[in-house]
Amino acid sequence: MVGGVPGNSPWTVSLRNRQGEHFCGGSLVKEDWVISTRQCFSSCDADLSGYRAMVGTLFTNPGPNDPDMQSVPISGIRCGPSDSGLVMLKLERPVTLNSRVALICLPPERYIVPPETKCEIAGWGDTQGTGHEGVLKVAHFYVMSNDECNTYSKSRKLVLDNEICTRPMPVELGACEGDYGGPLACLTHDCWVLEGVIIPTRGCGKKNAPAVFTRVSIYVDWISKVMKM
Amino acid sequence: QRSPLNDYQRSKATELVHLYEGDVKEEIKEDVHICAKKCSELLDCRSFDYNLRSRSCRLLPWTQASAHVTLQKNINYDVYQKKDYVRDCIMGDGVSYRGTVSRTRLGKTCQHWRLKFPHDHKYSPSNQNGLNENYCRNPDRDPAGPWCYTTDKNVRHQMCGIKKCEEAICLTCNGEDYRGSLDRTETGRECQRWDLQSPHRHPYNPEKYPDKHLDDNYCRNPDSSERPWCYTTDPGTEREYCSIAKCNKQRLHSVTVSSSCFSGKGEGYRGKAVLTTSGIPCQRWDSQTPHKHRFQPDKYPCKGLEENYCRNPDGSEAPWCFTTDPKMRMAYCFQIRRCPDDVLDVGCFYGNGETYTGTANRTRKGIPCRHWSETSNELQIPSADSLQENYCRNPDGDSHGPWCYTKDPNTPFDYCAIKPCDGESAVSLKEAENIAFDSCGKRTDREVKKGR
Repeated sequence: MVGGVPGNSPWTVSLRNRQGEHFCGGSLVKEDWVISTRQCFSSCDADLSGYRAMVGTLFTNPGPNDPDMQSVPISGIRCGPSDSGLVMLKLERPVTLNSRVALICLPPERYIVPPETKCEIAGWGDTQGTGHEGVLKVAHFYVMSNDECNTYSKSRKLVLDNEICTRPMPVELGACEGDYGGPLACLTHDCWVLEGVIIPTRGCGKKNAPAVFTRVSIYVDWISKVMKM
Repeated sequence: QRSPLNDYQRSKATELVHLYEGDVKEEIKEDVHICAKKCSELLDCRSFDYNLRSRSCRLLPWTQASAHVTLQKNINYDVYQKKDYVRDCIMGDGVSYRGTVSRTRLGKTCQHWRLKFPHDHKYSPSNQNGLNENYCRNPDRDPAGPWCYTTDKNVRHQMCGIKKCEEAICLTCNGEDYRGSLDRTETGRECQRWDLQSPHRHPYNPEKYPDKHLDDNYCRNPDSSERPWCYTTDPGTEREYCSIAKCNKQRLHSVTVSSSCFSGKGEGYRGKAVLTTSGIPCQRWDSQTPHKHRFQPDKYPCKGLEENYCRNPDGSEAPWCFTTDPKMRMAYCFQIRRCPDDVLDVGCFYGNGETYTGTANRTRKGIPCRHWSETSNELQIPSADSLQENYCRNPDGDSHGPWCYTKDPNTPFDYCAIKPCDGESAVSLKEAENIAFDSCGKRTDREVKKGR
């Protein structure tokens, strides 16, 4: 995360490869289901034995005796509808919810987040020297309508209906390598709701440029169906 | 510090079934290492099966190469066979070779060792010397390897030409695909089994790396080293390279090469992207500044390490590069488009496909659909006339189009290889209405007390 501050995001998941290295983020939507982005995985039937989801810690490299850390093997991967770029990861066993680990709500189907809604992103990704290495960082943004977002690009449509935009910030602030797959969580009716998923885009935390995320509400029916099955 | 298991080749979740086995073999309730030791001490023991549930083994006088014996899948058993009987290459001069090759290098049939015709000789089969049938053997330690007397009265004996394990399977590229059965390092040290943590502890548990084929104690290259290697059974030497012959042709077999997008992990990506996802220029592969690294192009000939292009020489998640930013060693190039892995679409559908009545019956990944009548109907979809055969349908009004239950247990359902007829499907969005959430999305936000 470029810019931002150390923070608490109990639904943000650190995805770890076989070497135990963090490579992407995710969001805990059920005790045994995590949402992330397709770009982080080699295929829709990737062999994920040895891959793990880590929750409950604020540190990139928690010590073995970190009392709150939970690390659970990933047992399966389901790819979302082709245009979604989403994946759902099944955990081998449910994680235990507590003050450090919580579920994030899913939005209503096809819900549009009103402009100016306060949202935040979270992740353990690269800071590009902006400080607070090795801990979870969060950054706040405000939603912008897609129509307004598209005015930022003269040449082509910047965002599609299945994407969500946040308002440009006057400072360098935003997601970077290692944050992809993590949440854009917005506060609605006193609940944090997973409105977007961080996707790879050119550049990290560019100032005065909107940030684009996958709009989760378009895929809530798919998410529910996967969890039901 | 060698394990007695080093003399055995394991076949997981398998049992050896003899057609006329009867009920003669005793079960020994022992640890697998003790079973191996006991089998090694018995001349007529060639293999043993290990029952993972009862933690016991049966010592067997046959192998998969014996008559009336077959290997069968059985998740309760692992079979361990003596390498000398199942390896199709020789170690050293091949004195211990007990395979079933029975023709010479020039194609002549071998004479049975128990026969003295057409060629009289001094060798008599015994339990110790392994002179069974007419198999190639090396009872006189001929440096050229196993041989036999031939059935051609004009040719008394001939070499069998069985290759040494170092030469039997050659290396392409850096030997990531090497699946041969060499189990010694270039200095002659015996390899440690990958499934053991002694004498050297290591991260390469075969269960964690099923795609790396970390079989027994054979030389492998699971970490994109320059060539296959292994941990050694010598406590003073952790790991060493193995000496394996190189193939003439050097190309990667198991990757799809493309330049406009990347498939799988992108090991075959040969495009010209030179920036990381965040836009940092990549370091040239042939340079060691600002980051020192081992991926020198001349040592990795098949990885396409030209210029400063994004590549994946080490089996990472996607193409990557060392960056020109001294503070960031490496970064992924996630901005490269991923090649679509969908199968060709069959026909099209309107709206969300609820009225689709076509005959597409495979998912977008090509997995065959299950018949609707065979499913346990997890989604409690009411039966309808349209749910025929195993055709893709949309009985639950899924906004992403027709789908089906699949025959792949890892994919309970998936969308079909059908595209919307009207191009981009319209997404209807809803304004905020009455929204209610239960216990999710809550957290304790603690005020940070700023001390001095």
